[in-house]
Amino acid sequence: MNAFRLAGDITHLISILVLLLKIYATKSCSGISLKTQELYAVVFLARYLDLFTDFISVYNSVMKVVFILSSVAIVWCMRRHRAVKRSYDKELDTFRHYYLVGACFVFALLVHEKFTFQEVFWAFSIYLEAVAIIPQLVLLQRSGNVDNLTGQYVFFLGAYRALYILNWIYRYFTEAKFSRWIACISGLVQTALYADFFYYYFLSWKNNAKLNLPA
Amino acid sequence: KEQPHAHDEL
Repeated sequence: MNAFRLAGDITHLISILVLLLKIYATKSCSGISLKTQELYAVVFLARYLDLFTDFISVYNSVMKVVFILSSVAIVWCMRRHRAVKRSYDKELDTFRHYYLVGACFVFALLVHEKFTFQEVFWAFSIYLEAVAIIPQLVLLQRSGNVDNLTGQYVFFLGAYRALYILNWIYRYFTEAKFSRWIACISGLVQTALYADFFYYYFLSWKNNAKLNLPA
Repeated sequence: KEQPHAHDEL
């Protein structure tokens, strides 16, 4: 494992911790899209079907369990916890995410590495992860101003994607047989979705101002 | 030699 990938995994973990911290400390999930969180839970459940069939490393297995449990816990909190549920911006979070699930699944049936149960679900999870942030970005755009922790949450998620691209470039040059075009192309699409957010994030950071997304 | 696992990333 190279430093870029480790840093990518760590920033991914930090983004989840920031989100949990926000929900726990403020007992509020305002500014957070339940739809994006549901999509992430589906992403991890579909991708880590290999948890019991393929052992890669202790690190790998532990991270998989952490990602599954934390994503399910966040969805549970936003749906069931009384105070948290009340703060949910339901009327702003109207993106039809079921279409994304359907489209990604059909796409996975068409484009995959092997036509097996696990491989189709793996490809599905890669495609779905690429677009899962869309409901969150739409919600932020609609609400206009973004609170600190929510901004940091999205920032760390974006950083994780950017670091994974550096990891692939590194692996491409250092590994003999490195071909994973499904993950790489989806990863590029996913990172591109953050470009707009990053632009305004750095602008607010440079001007030391609150993060505002123009409508 | 064993092939490296295709899905070794998270």
